[in-house]
Amino acid sequence: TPLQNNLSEFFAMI
Amino acid sequence: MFEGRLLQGSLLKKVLEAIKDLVTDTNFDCSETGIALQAMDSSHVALVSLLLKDTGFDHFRCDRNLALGINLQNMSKMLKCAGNDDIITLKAEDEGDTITFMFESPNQDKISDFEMKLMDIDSEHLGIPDTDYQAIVTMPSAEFQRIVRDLSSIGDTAVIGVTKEGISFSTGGDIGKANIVCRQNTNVDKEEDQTTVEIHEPVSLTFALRYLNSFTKATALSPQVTLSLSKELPIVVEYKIEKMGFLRFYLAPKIEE
Repeated sequence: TPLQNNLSEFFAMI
Repeated sequence: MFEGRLLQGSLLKKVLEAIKDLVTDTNFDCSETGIALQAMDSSHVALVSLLLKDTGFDHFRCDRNLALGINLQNMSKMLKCAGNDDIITLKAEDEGDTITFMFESPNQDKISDFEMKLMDIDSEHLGIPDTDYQAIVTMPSAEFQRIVRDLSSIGDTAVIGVTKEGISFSTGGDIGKANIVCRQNTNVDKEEDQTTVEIHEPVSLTFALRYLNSFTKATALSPQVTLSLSKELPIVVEYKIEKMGFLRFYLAPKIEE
């Protein structure tokens, strides 16, 4: 099963 | 104080129905340019971004920026009490801890006031960079909803691929496989039935169907949906809200182990 990425890996927390 | 009067109150009802199962609590950020909302689901895999511009309201006033902390299930309960044709007005005082929803029937013979408690929410805003997506597909929103629903009965994840010919959705599960291709189609009578593909580079990404399915609860907001994809970036699923702004969903892709 492919692993689910997390959004914080793409977008910086501001 | 903040006050926004929305002639087409059903829009707000539809927005709540579209996001209340994905996000529990969120701030509605009110400013003189409108209402904005950004929130992630509890697993931080999907993000909702809403914009309702002041110009889409019949009357809009916001004296100073306010973050109205709202439980979406509770707001949905309140808005369900508004008729589909009702005018909805949102009101909040600068230092208050409540928001008032006023519903006016179209012929003004019934006026209802519902007051809801606000909550303090620490918002986790994400900085979403402006991106030139490799592929942008606009297609009928009902068609996208149907495809995602159909594939969900077969598999858990979908591979979405875009080439200059069109967009494909593939899945597989215990019972077998499915592959649906929608070709670019601009020769239809109604613009809303068109499928258009803008592509710089072919792209193929894998997403959890559970989330895509959840996003399609926004189908009632717009006859068309726009899917923006780039390699190794979250997909953007956008429903434009006529004259007001948009409801966008971002979903992180899955990666092969």
